[in-house]
Amino acid sequence: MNLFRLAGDMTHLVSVVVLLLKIHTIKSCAGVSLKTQELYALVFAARYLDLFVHFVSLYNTVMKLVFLASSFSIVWYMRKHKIVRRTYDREHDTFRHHFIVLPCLVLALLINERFTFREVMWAFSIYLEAVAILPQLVLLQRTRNIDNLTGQYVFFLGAYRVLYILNWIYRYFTEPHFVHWISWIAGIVQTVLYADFFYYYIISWKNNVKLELPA
Amino acid sequence: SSELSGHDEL
Repeated sequence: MNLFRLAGDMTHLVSVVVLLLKIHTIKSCAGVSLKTQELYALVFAARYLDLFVHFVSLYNTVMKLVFLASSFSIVWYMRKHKIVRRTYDREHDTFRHHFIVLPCLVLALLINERFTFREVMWAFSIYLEAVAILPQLVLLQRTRNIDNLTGQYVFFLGAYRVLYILNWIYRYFTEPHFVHWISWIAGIVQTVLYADFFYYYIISWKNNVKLELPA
Repeated sequence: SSELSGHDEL
Protein backbone atom coordinates (compact mmCIF):
# COMPACT_ATOMS: atom_id res chain seq x y z
CA MET A 1 0.00 0.00 0.00
CA ASN A 2 1.60 3.27 -1.08
CA LEU A 3 0.68 6.79 -0.09
CA PHE A 4 -0.91 7.62 -3.46
CA ARG A 5 -3.25 4.66 -3.21
CA LEU A 6 -4.15 5.33 0.43
CA ALA A 7 -4.81 8.99 -0.38
CA GLY A 8 -6.85 7.88 -3.41
CA ASP A 9 -8.97 5.50 -1.34
CA MET A 10 -9.50 8.14 1.35
CA THR A 11 -10.50 10.76 -1.25
CA HIS A 12 -12.91 8.28 -2.82
CA LEU A 13 -14.30 7.48 0.63
CA VAL A 14 -14.74 11.17 1.41
CA SER A 15 -16.57 11.80 -1.89
CA VAL A 16 -19.16 9.09 -1.22
CA VAL A 17 -19.55 9.56 2.54
CA VAL A 18 -19.80 13.36 2.26
CA LEU A 19 -22.47 13.02 -0.40
CA LEU A 20 -24.43 10.57 1.78
CA LEU A 21 -24.11 12.75 4.90
CA LYS A 22 -25.15 15.87 3.00
CA ILE A 23 -28.20 14.17 1.52
CA HIS A 24 -29.05 12.83 4.99
CA THR A 25 -28.54 16.23 6.65
CA ILE A 26 -30.22 18.64 4.25
CA LYS A 27 -32.77 15.98 3.17
CA SER A 28 -32.22 16.98 -0.43
CA CYS A 29 -30.49 15.47 -3.44
CA ALA A 30 -30.93 18.44 -5.78
CA GLY A 31 -28.35 18.35 -8.52
CA VAL A 32 -27.36 14.73 -7.85
CA SER A 33 -27.80 12.24 -10.68
CA LEU A 34 -29.59 9.07 -9.50
CA LYS A 35 -28.36 7.32 -12.65
CA THR A 36 -24.72 7.89 -11.67
CA GLN A 37 -25.41 6.70 -8.13
CA GLU A 38 -27.09 3.55 -9.44
CA LEU A 39 -24.16 2.91 -11.78
CA TYR A 40 -21.73 3.28 -8.88
CA ALA A 41 -23.75 0.86 -6.73
CA LEU A 42 -23.60 -1.58 -9.64
CA VAL A 43 -19.83 -1.01 -9.99
CA PHE A 44 -19.25 -1.94 -6.34
CA ALA A 45 -21.67 -4.89 -6.44
CA ALA A 46 -19.95 -6.33 -9.52
CA ARG A 47 -16.43 -5.67 -8.26
CA TYR A 48 -16.76 -6.87 -4.67
CA LEU A 49 -18.28 -10.27 -5.38
CA ASP A 50 -15.12 -11.76 -3.87
CA LEU A 51 -15.76 -9.92 -0.61
CA PHE A 52 -16.15 -13.11 1.43
CA VAL A 53 -14.10 -15.51 -0.68
CA HIS A 54 -10.88 -13.60 -1.31
CA PHE A 55 -9.49 -11.95 1.81
CA VAL A 56 -6.81 -9.37 0.97
CA SER A 57 -6.65 -7.41 4.24
CA LEU A 58 -8.88 -6.02 6.96
CA TYR A 59 -8.56 -2.59 5.38
CA ASN A 60 -9.66 -3.96 2.00
CA THR A 61 -12.67 -5.74 3.47
CA VAL A 62 -13.78 -2.81 5.62
CA MET A 63 -13.47 -0.34 2.73
CA LYS A 64 -15.47 -2.62 0.43
CA LEU A 65 -18.26 -2.84 2.99
CA VAL A 66 -18.27 0.94 3.47
CA PHE A 67 -18.37 1.61 -0.27
CA LEU A 68 -21.19 -0.88 -0.78
CA ALA A 69 -23.20 0.43 2.18
CA SER A 70 -22.78 4.12 1.30
CA SER A 71 -23.49 3.78 -2.42
CA PHE A 72 -26.62 1.68 -1.86
CA SER A 73 -27.74 4.02 0.93
CA ILE A 74 -27.53 7.00 -1.45
CA VAL A 75 -29.63 5.13 -4.02
CA TRP A 76 -32.13 4.19 -1.29
CA TYR A 77 -32.39 7.83 -0.12
CA MET A 78 -32.97 9.10 -3.65
CA ARG A 79 -35.54 6.45 -4.55
CA LYS A 80 -37.34 5.66 -1.31
CA HIS A 81 -36.92 8.42 1.28
CA LYS A 82 -40.23 10.29 1.38
CA ILE A 83 -38.63 13.75 1.59
CA VAL A 84 -35.40 13.32 -0.37
CA ARG A 85 -37.03 11.60 -3.34
CA ARG A 86 -39.20 14.67 -3.99
CA THR A 87 -36.06 16.76 -4.52
CA TYR A 88 -34.73 14.46 -7.23
CA ASP A 89 -34.52 16.28 -10.55
CA ARG A 90 -36.18 13.48 -12.54
CA GLU A 91 -36.91 15.36 -15.75
CA HIS A 92 -33.29 16.46 -16.22
CA ASP A 93 -31.61 13.21 -15.13
CA THR A 94 -32.54 11.42 -18.31
CA PHE A 95 -29.24 9.87 -19.42
CA ARG A 96 -30.20 6.42 -20.78
CA HIS A 97 -27.70 4.52 -18.70
CA HIS A 98 -28.55 1.14 -20.16
CA PHE A 99 -26.67 2.48 -23.20
CA ILE A 100 -23.68 2.46 -20.84
CA VAL A 101 -24.24 -0.83 -19.00
CA LEU A 102 -24.69 -3.09 -22.02
CA PRO A 103 -21.55 -2.02 -23.95
CA CYS A 104 -19.50 -2.38 -20.75
CA LEU A 105 -20.86 -5.89 -20.24
CA VAL A 106 -20.11 -6.89 -23.85
CA LEU A 107 -16.61 -5.38 -23.60
CA ALA A 108 -16.01 -7.29 -20.35
CA LEU A 109 -16.99 -10.53 -22.07
CA LEU A 110 -14.48 -9.77 -24.84
CA ILE A 111 -11.62 -8.23 -22.87
CA ASN A 112 -10.87 -9.65 -19.43
CA GLU A 113 -7.96 -11.14 -17.53
CA ARG A 114 -9.58 -14.60 -17.30
CA PHE A 115 -12.87 -15.80 -18.72
CA THR A 116 -14.44 -16.64 -15.36
CA PHE A 117 -17.63 -15.17 -13.93
CA ARG A 118 -15.82 -13.16 -11.25
CA GLU A 119 -13.15 -11.87 -13.64
CA VAL A 120 -15.72 -10.85 -16.26
CA MET A 121 -17.73 -9.06 -13.56
CA TRP A 122 -14.53 -7.42 -12.32
CA ALA A 123 -13.69 -6.14 -15.84
CA PHE A 124 -17.34 -5.04 -16.23
CA SER A 125 -17.05 -3.01 -13.01
CA ILE A 126 -13.81 -1.40 -14.22
CA TYR A 127 -15.32 -0.34 -17.56
CA LEU A 128 -18.56 0.78 -15.91
CA GLU A 129 -16.74 2.91 -13.36
CA ALA A 130 -14.90 4.68 -16.17
CA VAL A 131 -18.17 6.07 -17.57
CA ALA A 132 -20.42 6.07 -14.49
CA ILE A 133 -19.93 9.82 -13.98
CA LEU A 134 -21.41 10.70 -17.39
CA PRO A 135 -25.06 11.05 -16.27
CA GLN A 136 -23.90 13.36 -13.45
CA LEU A 137 -21.83 15.53 -15.80
CA VAL A 138 -24.74 15.69 -18.28
CA LEU A 139 -27.09 16.69 -15.45
CA LEU A 140 -24.69 19.43 -14.36
CA GLN A 141 -24.50 20.71 -17.94
CA ARG A 142 -28.31 20.70 -18.24
CA THR A 143 -29.14 22.34 -14.94
CA ARG A 144 -26.04 24.57 -15.16
CA ASN A 145 -26.23 25.09 -11.43
CA ILE A 146 -23.39 23.51 -9.55
CA ASP A 147 -24.10 23.92 -5.89
CA ASN A 148 -21.35 22.76 -3.59
CA LEU A 149 -23.02 19.35 -3.07
CA THR A 150 -22.31 18.01 -6.54
CA GLY A 151 -19.31 20.22 -7.30
CA GLN A 152 -17.35 18.81 -4.36
CA TYR A 153 -18.55 15.28 -5.12
CA VAL A 154 -17.24 15.36 -8.69
CA PHE A 155 -14.09 17.17 -7.59
CA PHE A 156 -13.20 14.51 -4.97
CA LEU A 157 -13.98 11.71 -7.43
CA GLY A 158 -11.64 13.29 -9.97
CA ALA A 159 -8.92 13.70 -7.33
CA TYR A 160 -9.27 10.01 -6.38
CA ARG A 161 -8.72 9.04 -10.03
CA VAL A 162 -5.63 11.22 -10.39
CA LEU A 163 -4.18 9.73 -7.20
CA TYR A 164 -4.84 6.23 -8.50
CA ILE A 165 -2.92 6.97 -11.69
CA LEU A 166 0.01 8.17 -9.54
CA ASN A 167 -0.37 4.95 -7.52
CA TRP A 168 -0.09 2.85 -10.71
CA ILE A 169 2.99 4.75 -11.84
CA TYR A 170 4.57 4.18 -8.41
CA ARG A 171 3.69 0.46 -8.38
CA TYR A 172 4.90 0.02 -11.96
CA PHE A 173 8.36 1.23 -10.95
CA THR A 174 8.51 -0.51 -7.60
CA GLU A 175 6.84 -3.87 -8.20
CA PRO A 176 8.03 -6.31 -10.88
CA HIS A 177 5.33 -7.60 -13.22
CA PHE A 178 2.83 -5.02 -12.01
CA VAL A 179 0.93 -4.55 -15.25
CA HIS A 180 -2.84 -4.15 -15.38
CA TRP A 181 -3.79 -2.81 -18.79
CA ILE A 182 -7.53 -3.10 -18.16
CA SER A 183 -7.46 -0.89 -15.06
CA TRP A 184 -4.92 1.49 -16.55
CA ILE A 185 -6.70 2.20 -19.80
CA ALA A 186 -10.15 2.43 -18.22
CA GLY A 187 -8.71 4.58 -15.42
CA ILE A 188 -7.11 7.01 -17.87
CA VAL A 189 -10.35 7.29 -19.87
CA GLN A 190 -12.23 7.96 -16.63
CA THR A 191 -9.79 10.64 -15.51
CA VAL A 192 -9.95 12.39 -18.88
CA LEU A 193 -13.74 12.63 -18.51
CA TYR A 194 -13.16 14.70 -15.36
CA ALA A 195 -10.56 16.90 -16.99
CA ASP A 196 -12.94 19.41 -18.54
CA PHE A 197 -14.99 19.58 -15.36
CA PHE A 198 -11.80 20.25 -13.39
CA TYR A 199 -10.86 22.97 -15.86
CA TYR A 200 -14.14 24.88 -15.41
CA TYR A 201 -14.23 24.14 -11.67
CA ILE A 202 -10.79 25.63 -11.09
CA ILE A 203 -11.46 28.64 -13.33
CA SER A 204 -14.68 29.42 -11.49
CA TRP A 205 -12.95 28.93 -8.16
CA LYS A 206 -10.06 31.24 -9.15
CA ASN A 207 -12.34 33.96 -10.50
CA ASN A 208 -14.58 33.35 -7.52
CA VAL A 209 -17.61 33.16 -9.77
CA LYS A 210 -20.40 30.65 -9.87
CA LEU A 211 -19.26 27.59 -11.84
CA GLU A 212 -20.82 27.71 -15.30
CA LEU A 213 -20.29 24.75 -17.60
CA PRO A 214 -20.53 25.61 -21.30
CA ALA A 215 -23.85 24.59 -22.82
CA SER B 1 0.54 -15.26 -4.24
CA SER B 2 -3.25 -15.14 -4.02
CA GLU B 3 -2.94 -11.41 -3.57
CA LEU B 4 -0.97 -11.16 -6.85
CA SER B 5 -3.46 -13.32 -8.73
CA GLY B 6 -6.49 -11.52 -7.25
CA HIS B 7 -7.17 -7.81 -7.38
CA ASP B 8 -5.73 -6.16 -4.31
CA GLU B 9 -6.99 -2.67 -5.16
CA LEU B 10 -10.45 -1.34 -4.33
